[in-house]
Amino acid sequence: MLELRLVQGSLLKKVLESIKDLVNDANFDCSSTGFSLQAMDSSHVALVSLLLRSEGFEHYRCDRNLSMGMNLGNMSKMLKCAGNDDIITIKADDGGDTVTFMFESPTQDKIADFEMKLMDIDSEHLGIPDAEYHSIVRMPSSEFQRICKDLSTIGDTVVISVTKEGVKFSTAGDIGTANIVLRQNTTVDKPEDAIVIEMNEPVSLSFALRYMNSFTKATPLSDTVTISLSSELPVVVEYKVAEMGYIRYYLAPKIEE
Amino acid sequence: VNQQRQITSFFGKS
Repeated sequence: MLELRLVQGSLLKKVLESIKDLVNDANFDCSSTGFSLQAMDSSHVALVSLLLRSEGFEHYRCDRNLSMGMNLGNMSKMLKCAGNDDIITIKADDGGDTVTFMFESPTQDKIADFEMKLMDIDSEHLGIPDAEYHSIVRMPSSEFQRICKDLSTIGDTVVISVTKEGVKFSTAGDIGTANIVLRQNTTVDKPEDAIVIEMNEPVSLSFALRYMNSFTKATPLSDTVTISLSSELPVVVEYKVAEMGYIRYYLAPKIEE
Repeated sequence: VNQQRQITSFFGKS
């Protein structure tokens, strides 16, 4: 038996919007730690890792570890039927083939049940090793979204370079080139507006902008984004999910052959 | 030429 009650139901709505375009079908894993998901896109270039810790739910009951295969497009359709202020409860029976999403309005005058069919998904779980990253950049998520959107109108690939001067985002295409440099800036009124560049070693890596743009669908979840880079390793683009967890996107670099 | 790598060439099955 599984019963997870999330008072801030809009978080789950936003989480789905952040991953449904990248991944079609995925297993949601439920354990005493929390509600989690790990899935790759169909071309195995990007991986998304989601964790919503059990402590973040108002009520969290998970009698045994459960893996539920869901079509994220269908799940998104159902969650779109929840109001932004609704409390969302996820319910499932052990060994059952459906999951129920219950939406309660804040005033308790409307209660809706949506039952969705589960599916069997053969997915391989990858081990993500702990890595020391050469450079870590924290910036406003809206700024990162703007940069990815702007650069993708010029080229297909972004080169992200971190030096002691700052972080540079570059692209090139048929019509020309573009370079955007951000310098560290911590003298801001609000901490979420800061640009913090932690450089242990300079690093420069190339990534497909199509994926970066897809990651920025998570922008409504968090005011800030953290980008962790190491030579010849996948980049990690992380958005916190309130106080309860995170969405981490891993993207394999383009490497000169 | 920059070749797109796959995530599976960095992270193995757990």
